[in-house]
Amino acid sequence: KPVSMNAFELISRSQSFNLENLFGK
Amino acid sequence: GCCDFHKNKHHKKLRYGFRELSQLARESQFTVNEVEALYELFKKLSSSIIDDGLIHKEELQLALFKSPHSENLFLDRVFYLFDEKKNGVIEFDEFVHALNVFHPYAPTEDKIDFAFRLYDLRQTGFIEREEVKQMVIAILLESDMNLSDDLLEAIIDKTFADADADNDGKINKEEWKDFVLRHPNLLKNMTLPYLKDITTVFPSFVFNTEVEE
Repeated sequence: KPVSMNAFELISRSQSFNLENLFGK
Repeated sequence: GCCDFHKNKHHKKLRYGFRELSQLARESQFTVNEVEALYELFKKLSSSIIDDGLIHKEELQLALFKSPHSENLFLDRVFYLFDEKKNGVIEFDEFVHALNVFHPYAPTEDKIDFAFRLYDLRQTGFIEREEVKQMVIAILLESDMNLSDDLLEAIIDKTFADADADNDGKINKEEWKDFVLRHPNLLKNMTLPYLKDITTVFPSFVFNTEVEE
């Protein structure tokens, strides 16, 4: 099943890639 | 006038007077009030470890990951891209320029470009297979997910079969653009809906505002 996922989908969903924490949420 | 008073009182920290703030608003999607609200956020971030009005890498790290240490591949890239002048710190104008790309109304083209530069780890002008693998491995490590190397290779093969149109093992800017336009959800992390409501997230700007909009 994970093969159906593309690598950039994994990357872009990662927590590290989320700048939302900047706002101290 | 009022601005000289501010300068004396806060030394270098309040270099941003009305003229600079409205200049930043003109060159971005933000209104002057929103730039002022971003300035409140910036002041908070830039004083979290060293109170010098500049965001150091450890401060960005602390804000994003709640810890000033622990190595992170993406943090390095994000910091590098925010730091336009490449002098090792993020200044307020750089902060506004970078966040502008994440604005819900920023041009998709800018988001595509920023994501490309983010993922082009070695800055070769291509997103290479090795870089993609390195990023996926980093994500798997931090999320305690286990994937066999075979499966990992299969995911990357499939991604490159889709993205690498000329089949040379690396993704160039044009290929990236075509790929992302076919998979727009890949740009989701390039938009921060919060930026539309930044003045309500940081209402304290009202106390320092120089304009009523």
